[in-house]
Amino acid sequence: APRRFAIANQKGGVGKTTTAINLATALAAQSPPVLLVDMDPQANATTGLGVSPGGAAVYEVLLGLADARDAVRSCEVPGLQVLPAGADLAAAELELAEVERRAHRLHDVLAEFASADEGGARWSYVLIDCPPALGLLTLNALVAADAVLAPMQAEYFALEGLSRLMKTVASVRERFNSALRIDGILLTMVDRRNRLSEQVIEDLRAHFPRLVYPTVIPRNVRLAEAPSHGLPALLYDTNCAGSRAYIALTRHLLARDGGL
Amino acid sequence: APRRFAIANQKGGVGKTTTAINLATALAAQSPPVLLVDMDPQANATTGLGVSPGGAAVYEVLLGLADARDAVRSCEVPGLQVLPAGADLAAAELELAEVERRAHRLHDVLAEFASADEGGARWSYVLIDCPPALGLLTLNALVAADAVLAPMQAEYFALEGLSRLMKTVASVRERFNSALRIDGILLTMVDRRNRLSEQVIEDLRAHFPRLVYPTVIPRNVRLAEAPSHGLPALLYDTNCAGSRAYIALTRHLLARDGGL
Ligand SMILES: Nc1ncnc2c1ncn2[C@@H]1O[C@H](COP(=O)(O)OP(=O)(O)OP(=O)(O)O)[C@@H](O)[C@H]1O
Ligand SMILES: Nc1ncnc2c1ncn2[C@@H]1O[C@H](COP(=O)(O)OP(=O)(O)OP(=O)(O)O)[C@@H](O)[C@H]1O
Ligand SMILES: [Mg+2]
Ligand SMILES: [Mg+2]
Repeated sequence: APRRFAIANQKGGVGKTTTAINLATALAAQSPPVLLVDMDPQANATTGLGVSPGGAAVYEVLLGLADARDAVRSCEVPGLQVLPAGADLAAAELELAEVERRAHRLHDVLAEFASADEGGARWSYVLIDCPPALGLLTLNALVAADAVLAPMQAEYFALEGLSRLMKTVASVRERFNSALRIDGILLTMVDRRNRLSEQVIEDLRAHFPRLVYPTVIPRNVRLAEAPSHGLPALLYDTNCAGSRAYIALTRHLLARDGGL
Repeated sequence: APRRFAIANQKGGVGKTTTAINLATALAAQSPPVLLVDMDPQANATTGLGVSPGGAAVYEVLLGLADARDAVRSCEVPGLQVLPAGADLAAAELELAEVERRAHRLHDVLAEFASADEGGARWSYVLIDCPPALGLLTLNALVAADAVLAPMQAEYFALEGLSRLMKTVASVRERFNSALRIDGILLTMVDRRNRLSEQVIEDLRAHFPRLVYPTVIPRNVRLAEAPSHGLPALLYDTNCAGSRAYIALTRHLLARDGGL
């Protein structure tokens, strides 16, 4: 069963960060401890969980300038820790290009984190939030992960991007990480009243019957409000449609992997 | 009056491509000829206008392997030409890093295109669609443009991204392109029924009174359906709320710049 998920899709604004935040929160509630790694220079997962910027972050850790143990931060969610991003993570992508094992830096950091962990706090799950790009930061996530969870909107441009994402995963599997696979496609921001989404969902379920998660995340403004309070929707409004959908997704994953 | 606009925002999925396609279409109807340059490896603007992939594209042109005149393509919109992207544009970003005047390649290509144009078809407008990143491809767009049009969603993460975009524009103005400024912020996918958007729009208009365009683009599924037909919304459904909003924006720009 996959334990390290890259939340990835090069298409922008498909709900990667919202999924990383809320899935990490629900997993931490059921199966702590969970680590969320923010690999995006936008640092949305970091601020969305109320983690204040400053101090060692994923940039320093990837470049070997700080220890992951010193960079990891707690947040409002018990059992959830965050390896935060900062804006200088954009510079990291250029500097990383010069470093040895540049595609494996996150993989090596996580391996060393786990092995050195005398506190016995081995992560049940690691979720890695990726930027909307297939550059070196996303590559590090794909090499460190055992599976990709790909959020996507039920719209045309997102559909076009899917095949490119799948090619990238296949190529990473061949060249760097033979364990990598797509665990599933998560349909997000779904507005069931519109015919375009229904059509796209139908197409996807027809082409990839085993890949599309049975749970879809509805469009729900509460999910967009929560980050302005530095809280996951699951704490901001536990009973909203968005929160309930992420809880359902978590139950599906845990039950499927025998965790419940 | 700005003639070359970079449609830019590092935040993903805020409507850059939808704006590039529909604004280019409306401008081509009122003030042809217009050139749309697709600087995004996702090539959404290219496919959204029904331009088939294959043949010389922006990648070859930026690396000096092909002439812009051979790469430019027409589409369903009279008076609108497209300099298309292809997936190998992702490779371009790495190769461009090695090239002389690497931040100026698009600028130099457009300058040479204009000067060599004996057909007298000097562009009234050039719109450049950018990827969701502040890397070398977006930098080329910012150096080639005289202004940035920044689409953004009326949501929290987009608000956070705005200051970073403004810092980037200021830094490009200082280092590479003293003419560059933000022409305006275009609120997109606005759902007026939700309080979060009203709040964000109010904040923005208070902080940046002269920057937020009076026109906002409403959330309208017709805008998301159009690209699956290879048509801009303006041809697919001329009277839908989304098309009317892009026409209103175009009138505002042309009237403001004395073009009408
Ligand atoms: N189900 C949903 N309903 C309503 N709004 C949502 C939903 N999921 C995400 N959002 C909002 O939509 C916007 C885009 O989502 P998000 O930032 O999570 O996407 P992303 O894929 O991480 O974007 P990027 O590509 O920029 O990293 C955000 O403002 C977010 O709050
Ligand atoms: N006003 C709107 N109403 C409804 N859907 C929209 C609207 N504008 C854009 N869309 C849809 O939302 C999605 C994101 O828009 P678009 O691709 O234009 O954003 P983008 O900023 O170019 O994304 P990226 O960062 O990936 O380049 C697309 O599926 C698009 O068709
Ligand atoms: Mg994100
Ligand atoms: Mg785009």
